[in-house]
Amino acid sequence: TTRSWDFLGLSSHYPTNVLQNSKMGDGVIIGVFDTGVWPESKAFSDEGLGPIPSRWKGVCKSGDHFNAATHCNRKIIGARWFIDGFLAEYGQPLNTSEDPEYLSPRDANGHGTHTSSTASGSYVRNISYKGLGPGTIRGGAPRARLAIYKVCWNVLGGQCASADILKAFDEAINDGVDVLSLSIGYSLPLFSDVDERDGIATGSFHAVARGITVVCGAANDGPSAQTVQNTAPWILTVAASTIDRAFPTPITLGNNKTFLGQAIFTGKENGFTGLTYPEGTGLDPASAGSCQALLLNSTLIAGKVVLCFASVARRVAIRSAASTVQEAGGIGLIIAKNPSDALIECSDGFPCIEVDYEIGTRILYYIRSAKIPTVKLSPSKTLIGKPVSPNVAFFSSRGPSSIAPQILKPDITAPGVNILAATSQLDQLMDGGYAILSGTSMATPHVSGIVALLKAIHPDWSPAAIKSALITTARTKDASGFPLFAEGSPKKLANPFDFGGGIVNPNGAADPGLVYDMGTSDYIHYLCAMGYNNSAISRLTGQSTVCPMEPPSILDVNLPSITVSSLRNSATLTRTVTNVGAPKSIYKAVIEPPTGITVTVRPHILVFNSTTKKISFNVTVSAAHEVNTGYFFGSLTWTNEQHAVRIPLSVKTKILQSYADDN
Amino acid sequence: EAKSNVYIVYLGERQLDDPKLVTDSHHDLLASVVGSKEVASDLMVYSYRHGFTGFAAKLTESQAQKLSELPGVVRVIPNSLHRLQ
Repeated sequence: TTRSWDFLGLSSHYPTNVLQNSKMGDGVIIGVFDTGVWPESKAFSDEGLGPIPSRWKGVCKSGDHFNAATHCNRKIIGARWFIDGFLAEYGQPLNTSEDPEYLSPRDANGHGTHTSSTASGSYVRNISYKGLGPGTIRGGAPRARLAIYKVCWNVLGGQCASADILKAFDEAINDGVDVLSLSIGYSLPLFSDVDERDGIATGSFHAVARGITVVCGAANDGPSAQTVQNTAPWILTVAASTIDRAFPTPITLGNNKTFLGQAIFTGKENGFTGLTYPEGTGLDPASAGSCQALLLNSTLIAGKVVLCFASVARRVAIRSAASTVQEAGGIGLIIAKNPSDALIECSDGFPCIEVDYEIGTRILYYIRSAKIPTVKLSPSKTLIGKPVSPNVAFFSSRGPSSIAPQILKPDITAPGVNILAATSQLDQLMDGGYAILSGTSMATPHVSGIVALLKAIHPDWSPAAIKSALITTARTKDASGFPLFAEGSPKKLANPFDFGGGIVNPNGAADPGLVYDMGTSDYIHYLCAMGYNNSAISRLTGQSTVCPMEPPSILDVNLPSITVSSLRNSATLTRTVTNVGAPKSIYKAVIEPPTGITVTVRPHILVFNSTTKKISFNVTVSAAHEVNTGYFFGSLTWTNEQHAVRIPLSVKTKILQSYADDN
Repeated sequence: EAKSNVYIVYLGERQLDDPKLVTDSHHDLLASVVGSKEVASDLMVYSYRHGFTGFAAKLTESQAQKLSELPGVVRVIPNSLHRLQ
């Protein structure tokens, strides 16, 4: 977070932004469902904070190495843990011999401390990771309060039981939180919105019905389509992007050519050393130099830097190659791979430098042509601002939703790559209590913090109004005004299934002009359109519900997006916007139609005054295509002199129905 | 002896205002299947009583099936694990 808030336009140096206007989220309570908290971190200092909000009804509970009287304060106002559901699956007692853990809100893993400090940590100056990414860390809403609900346990990287998550929802709703932040997901295939195995969909429905915004990660299964999780329309689902920061790492070859790789390499420069590539023989000569299955001869490797080529983007290839090279006595690793954004530091300052296949191939040709190839690896540097532009992260899960493609997911994108924030003192990858982590887990609390700022400014806005404000004002272009890209193979222009509305723009969201609002009746509309039965809907909502004989159209759910996943000829849908700007306002529609699609909007002009605050309009989309197509993308923007209220349009023609080409 | 697992018995939006009464109703409902309130107390893992109503309990598959057939029960589903992102 030493750069991410500046990247999002929330620099604390500027007096006129939503950070200052919201008094940094003072009075708002953010509940975090995660692995707990390391309360001694300076990120949770309560210096300068006023009394705990009087509506707070939660508790701070003492436990293993956690003393409520001293570890809770005016920043961490609540802390408790829920483990019984997990233990029932895992078995009792919790085995802490391999992975340390505390039966208390104390965080052994570090993940919960990282997400909590990103959402609402206090200012901590002069922080870096071994000199990289220096600056001030803080949360999005530095004066908001934190309620910690430890529902995830430090087993196999962090596991959380749905019974425990549901209990945390039950208590958090009663405690008086305003925002809930969940960097938690399940695995595909998804459970339905009314299946409590999910836990998050059901619990969040009840929270949202009480005005609590629930922010969840989209998951890390990208860049494949249809991998997005936490897809219920009442949830605010967050994708991850990079920021305008990079860690270039010089690789100087013996022929004096220098390439810049990416790494978190904070060790010493060793000068020129030998460089080798494990050439193979036989039927698959490339296999010897594959990072996933390096075949090394220790006598040839000792004291040298090794080049390998990875055929998978995941970090496991780097970890496996690094340990193989280290065991063989190698002193460094250059990994040629598809970009995966998230950097990891190899152990003990061992250099693991990533390059793309093009640079990897050029290094390989140098090795093959030189009599005695040599290389010098220099420590990583921090580069911020232009020319580094943000991309949707490789790992960030992509839409469309596999449950309901008409409900655009993810909703919004926030920084989630190489984020420096507070962590547990037991985190093996930390430097002085701070660590660099990547994932939609890190993007989620960025949005939770921003939601807290919006709640402070607009306490009467519904969760749907806040979501609409975020989506309709999000950025789809970089600082130079060019479209954003999404990492993948190959990198491509980002579309709504990559980033929802775009990269979150907190200052714009504070004054969106119009919102596409929703309440329980709209969610009932959605549930009826999905074909869920009357009794399940009635029980979920607490309202006796009889869905119409002819199910309502899911296209009419009042979302700040339009996604037509199966257009044959034409379709007409309805939206309603609520004016939250100046009472007298006139908006005009600006349509950017998807390729081959005609879009008409009626009425084309919306006139608001002191009595007319809501106006409905119809959108008709017609296809010229006569074949099944993929998705084409466009937008509908309502504009006046001050505002541009943009929603994404995604349309796919499907002449042949029920044909498996949904992605 | 049949193996017990944690099941979530979901009853929907809360109908009673007093959380204590809500929890009592959960014990009554579970007792109607497992035989007594004492046994029900032993098997109860969580009573969901503020934001919505339901409970988590250690049940055999047949007990879960019986509960799912009772009036007012929306669904009975097994506990499952999520992961950090």
